[in-house]
Amino acid sequence: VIEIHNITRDFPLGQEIIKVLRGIDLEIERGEYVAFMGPSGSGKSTLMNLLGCLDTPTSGQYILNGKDVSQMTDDELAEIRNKEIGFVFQTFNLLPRTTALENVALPMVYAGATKAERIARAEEVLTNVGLADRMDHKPNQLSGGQRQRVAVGRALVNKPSIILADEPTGNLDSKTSVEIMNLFDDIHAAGNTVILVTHEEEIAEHAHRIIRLRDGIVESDERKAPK
Amino acid sequence: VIEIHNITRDFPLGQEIIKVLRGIDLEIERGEYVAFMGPSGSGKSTLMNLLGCLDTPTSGQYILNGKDVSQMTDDELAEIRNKEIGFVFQTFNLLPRTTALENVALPMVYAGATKAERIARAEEVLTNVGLADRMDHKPNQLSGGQRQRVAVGRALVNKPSIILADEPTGNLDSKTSVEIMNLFDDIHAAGNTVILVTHEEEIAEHAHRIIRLRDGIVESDERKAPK
Ligand SMILES: Nc1ncnc2c1ncn2[C@@H]1O[C@H](COP(=O)(O)OP(=O)(O)OP(=O)(O)O)[C@@H](O)[C@H]1O
Ligand SMILES: Nc1ncnc2c1ncn2[C@@H]1O[C@H](COP(=O)(O)OP(=O)(O)OP(=O)(O)O)[C@@H](O)[C@H]1O
Ligand SMILES: [Mg+2]
Ligand SMILES: [Mg+2]
Repeated sequence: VIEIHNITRDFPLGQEIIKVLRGIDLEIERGEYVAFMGPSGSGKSTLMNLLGCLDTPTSGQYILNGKDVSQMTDDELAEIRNKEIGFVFQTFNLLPRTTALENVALPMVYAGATKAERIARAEEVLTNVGLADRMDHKPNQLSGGQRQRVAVGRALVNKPSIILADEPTGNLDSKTSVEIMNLFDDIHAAGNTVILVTHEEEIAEHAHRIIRLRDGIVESDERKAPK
Repeated sequence: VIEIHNITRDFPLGQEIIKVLRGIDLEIERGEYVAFMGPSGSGKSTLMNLLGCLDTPTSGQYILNGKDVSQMTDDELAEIRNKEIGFVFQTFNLLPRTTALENVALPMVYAGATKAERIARAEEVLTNVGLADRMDHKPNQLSGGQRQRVAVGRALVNKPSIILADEPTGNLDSKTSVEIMNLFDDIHAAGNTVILVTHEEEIAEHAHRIIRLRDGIVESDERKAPK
C-alpha cells in the first residue's frame, strides 16, 4: 500500500542545508503492523509526516495505494488525510480552545457527518480511550496522558485504513499504554495498516516488523517469525 | 527540604468541582532522589506544579526550606522559581520564536548574568544534553526528543538545588535517556535534590525512593535498601 523510493528530505537553515532523510526505500503491504525505532533526531517524525501526506519529499517518489502522491490534486490529498489516514502527532496538536469531544469530532466535520453522528462517534471513541469522564475538558484541563489519548481518539474517529501514530504511549503509564495498544492491535486485526513510532521495545513488540532508522537512513528492517 | 501537609487541589469546571489532589502528606529531605509514578490523571503534574511554586493548593500547607510558601512575597517566590528550583515541564513549554540557545539562556537573564556568561553557560548545557549542533534551531526545527532536551537544559542552567522533572525522558530513545539520566544522577551525587515523574520503571530505578500516586493520594512510598 505504501512504496517509497529513494526519499530524501532536506531542511534549509540559514546558510546550511540539513539533510534529514538521506535516501529511504521501503515497501509496506496493506495490513502490516510496523514499528519505526531509532535515536532522537534520526528522522522518524519527518518520515511519518511524509507518509501522512503532511509534507513533501525533497527528492524521491511516494506511491500510495498505487498512485504517485506528487501527482495528486489538493482535493485528493485532503480526502486521503481526512478519511484514509489517521495521524497521531508526537506533540498531539489539539485545538486549545475546544473540548476533548470537539477536538475528536473535528475530522468528522470535514467528512460530512451530521452533528448527531459526530457526537455519538466522538463519545464512543473517547470512551474507548478511557476518557468518558473528561469529554468536556479543554486540553489545558487535561493531564499529559489524557491529551495524548484525545490525539489518539481523533486519529481513529473516521475509521481510517492506515494509522500513523508517532509515540502514541510516550506519556502513558503501563496500564493505560496496554489499553491504547490493545486498540491498535484490534484495528490491525480488522485488516488495517498500523505504523507506529516508538522508543520502547515493549511497544514495538506489538508490531510484526521493526524498522530502525539512524541518521536519516534505514539501518535494519526485521520481520518477526510468524507465530 | 520539602514538607507538605494535607495538600488538596480542586479545579472548578462548569458546575462541578474536580478534586485532583485529595490530601497528600509528604516529607522530602535535602539531597533525596525521588520518583513519582502513577496512572495517567492521578495528579502527578498537579503535585509537581505545587512543589515548583507554580500553583497554590486549595488547602493544606507547603513548607519549603523551613518557610511556609503561602507566607512568601511575590519577589521571594520569583527568586525561588528562578534560582533554587529547576522545572522540566511535561510539555516542554519552550518559547516558539527563539532558538534553543536563547530558550536555555532565558532563566539567566532574570538571574542577572552578563550576556557573555549566558552564552557560555547555555552552550555548555546544550552540549551536555547532546545538542551542540542544534543551538540555533527554533523549537519547530527540532525533533520531539530534542525539544525535550532543550527543556531539560533550561531547567539546569542556573544550577538549582532542587530539580523537578516531569517525564524528562518520555520522548527519548534508550541511549539518549541514559545520557539524560546520567546528568540527573550527577546532579544528585553533587548533593542536590532530584524529583522526577516517570511512567517507566527503569527510569524510576535511578531514584532512591518511589512514591506512587493513585486518584490524588499517596498509594505507596518505598525507599530502596541502601547499597
Ligand atoms: N485546569 C483543570 N481543570 C479541570 N481538571 C483538571 C485541570 N487540570 C488537570 N485536571 C485534571 O486533573 C487530573 C490530574 O491531572 P495531572 O496533569 O496532575 O495528571 P498526571 O498524573 O500528571 O497525568 P499524566 O500521567 O497523564 O501526565 C486529570 O484527571 C485532569 O483531567
Ligand atoms: N524545520 C526544520 N529545520 C531544520 N531542521 C529540522 C527541521 N525539522 C526537523 N529538523 C531536524 O531533523 C532531524 C530529525 O527530526 P525528526 O523530528 O524527524 O526526528 P525524530 O527521529 O522524530 O526524533 P525524536 O525521537 O526526538 O522525536 C532533527 O535533527 C531535527 O533537528
Ligand atoms: Mg519524533
Ligand atoms: Mg502529567
